[in-house]
Amino acid sequence: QTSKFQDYDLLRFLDLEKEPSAHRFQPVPRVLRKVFQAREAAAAGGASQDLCYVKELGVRGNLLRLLPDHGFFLNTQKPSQDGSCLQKFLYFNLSAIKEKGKLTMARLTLDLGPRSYYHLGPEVVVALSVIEDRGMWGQSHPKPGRMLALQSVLGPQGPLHFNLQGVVKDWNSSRRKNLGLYLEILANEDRYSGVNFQVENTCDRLIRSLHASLLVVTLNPEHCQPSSRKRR
Amino acid sequence: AAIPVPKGSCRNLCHRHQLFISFRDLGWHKWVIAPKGFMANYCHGDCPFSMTTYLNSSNYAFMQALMHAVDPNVPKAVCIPTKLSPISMLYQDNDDNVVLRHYEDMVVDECGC
Repeated sequence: QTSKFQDYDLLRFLDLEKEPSAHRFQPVPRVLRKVFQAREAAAAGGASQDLCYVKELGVRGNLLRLLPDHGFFLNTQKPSQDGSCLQKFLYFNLSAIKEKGKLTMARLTLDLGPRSYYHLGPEVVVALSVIEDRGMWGQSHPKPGRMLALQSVLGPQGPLHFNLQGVVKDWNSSRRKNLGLYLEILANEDRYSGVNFQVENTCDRLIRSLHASLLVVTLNPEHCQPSSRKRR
Repeated sequence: AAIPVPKGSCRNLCHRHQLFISFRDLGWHKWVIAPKGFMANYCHGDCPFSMTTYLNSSNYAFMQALMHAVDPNVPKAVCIPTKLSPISMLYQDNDDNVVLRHYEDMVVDECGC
C-alpha cells in the first residue's frame, strides 16, 4: 500500500514545497528538543495544548526554526597585536521564513564551547555589529557597522544569547538588507597579569569550538487566533 | 502497519482503526529527525440504532438512526472522529534549518457515531 502513497500531496499538506534532501543532520538545540518532547508527552497524555504559544521561550509562535550560520572566519592567524582573538562574519539565510508569519522571536546563540574548569581563560570582550555595507565582506580588517552588543565575558565558555528581533525584522522587510553580522572577540590579557593564562590557547579554542545559530519563532495568523479572543 | 482489531461481535461496529505510517517506509527518515512516524488512525464501522443510544454518539446520530429505521432513504448515521490530537514534527529543511512545526487535529484518538 505504501507504493500508492502520494508523497507530493502529503508534503504539500505539511506545507513543504518539496522533499528536503538533508545531507548532514544539524545538531538539535536543547530548547527545540525540550519543546518537541513536551508536546509529544502532552499529545500522548491527551492533555489540551496551546500550540500557538511556546511556554519554554515565553513567546507566541507555532513554528520554530534554527538557522545555521553560513558565514566565515577572518584572520585565523595568532592573535594580532591589538589582542583581537577572533573575527568572523555571521550570515543567516532567511529565505525559508515566509512573509505570512509574524516574527515573535529571533535569538542569536554564540556557543563558546563546553564548560570546563580546566579551560578558564582571560576575560574576553565580545563585539557584535550589523554589516550595512556590502563592501565589508571583502575587507580583512572591516570597520564595524551599527554596534549591537559589546559584552565582556569572564572565562569564555557556554552559550551567549543576543536578542536580534529588531535586526531580523529589518532584514525580513527587505532581503537585500541581510548582509549578516560582524563578530569580533578580543582577549583582555591585562586583566589577569600575574596569572598564567594562555591567550593564544583561548583564541585557538574559541576558533575551534565557536558555533553560531539563530533561533527564529514565527506565528502564522491563519493557524492561530489572537489568544485574547480564545480566552473570552 | 495496521494494528489488528480485537475479535468478537463488536468488530463491525464503529470504532477506531489504528494505522501507523513509518517515515522510513516513505524514505523520509533522511530528513525527519523525530518522530519515527505518525498514527494515521481512522474511524470505520456500523452505527446501528442500538449503538446510537450510548457510546460516544451524538444526539443527532440517534435521530438520524431513528429516521433511517423509519425511512431507509435517510442515510445511516456515520462513524467519525470525536477526539483528535496534534502531532509535532522536527525536521531539517533544504536550507539546513532545523524546523519544529505542529499540525493540529492530526491523530484520531476516539471515534463515535
